[in-house]
Amino acid sequence: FSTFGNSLKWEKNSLTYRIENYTPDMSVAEVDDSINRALQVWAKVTPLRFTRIYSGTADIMVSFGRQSHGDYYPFDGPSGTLAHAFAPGSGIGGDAHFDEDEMFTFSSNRGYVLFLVAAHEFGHSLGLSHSDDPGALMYPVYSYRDPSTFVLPRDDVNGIQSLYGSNPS
Amino acid sequence: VPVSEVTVQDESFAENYLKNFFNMTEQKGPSTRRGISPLSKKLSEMQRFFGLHITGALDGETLEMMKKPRCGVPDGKIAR
Repeated sequence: FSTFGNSLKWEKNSLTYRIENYTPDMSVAEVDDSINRALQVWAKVTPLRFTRIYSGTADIMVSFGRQSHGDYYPFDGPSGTLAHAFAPGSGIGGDAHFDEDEMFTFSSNRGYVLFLVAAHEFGHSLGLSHSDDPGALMYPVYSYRDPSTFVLPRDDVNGIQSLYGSNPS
Repeated sequence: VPVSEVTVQDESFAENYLKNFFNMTEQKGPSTRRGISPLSKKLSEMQRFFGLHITGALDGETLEMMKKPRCGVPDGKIAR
């Protein structure tokens, strides 16, 4: 695993998130569930806790956009880049953006499983950079895994616990 | 003579990829004419990261990896 420079991390364990808009590829309930489960992947192994808010600015703002979407890092159309997220910090820090030109799915291997992409992006939101371990969630290349049986790989557990410690409960 | 499997378009694609994800800067001036080129250095860095055969040259295996769907955060770097 690797972290951003100076072990950049949140200096609090209670974080908020907000879903700003939705992809038409999936139902609202499916998006909500995918995002929530992606955050819980990290909460399970750390003291971090996530609360959803519906207005105002959250620590982690989640949105779908295509091409230029307001952050000077335009998406590239179908395929290529699927999503990106910013390291912990104020403002745009922690925010996760998903490329609307991709086809996101709830669990099918036809398209990209939003849960898997989001779990990876939230790793960045929490302070993890890319891993060179091909089996790690934080490996930069997408590979399908069954979301119903997903277990956070050891490399990612070690990475996130190096920043926040383990789950006290 | 081996037939090249890499097109001019592939080279341009690879340069953009390395600029985006491996912090490759523009090649300028005569200093790039000597020694190992920045492109070759960055290709080696990328091949090492992904566990590919390290050649420093753009080959089919490297190009295939570059074209896989991926996250848009530069590897090992903070997007400033």
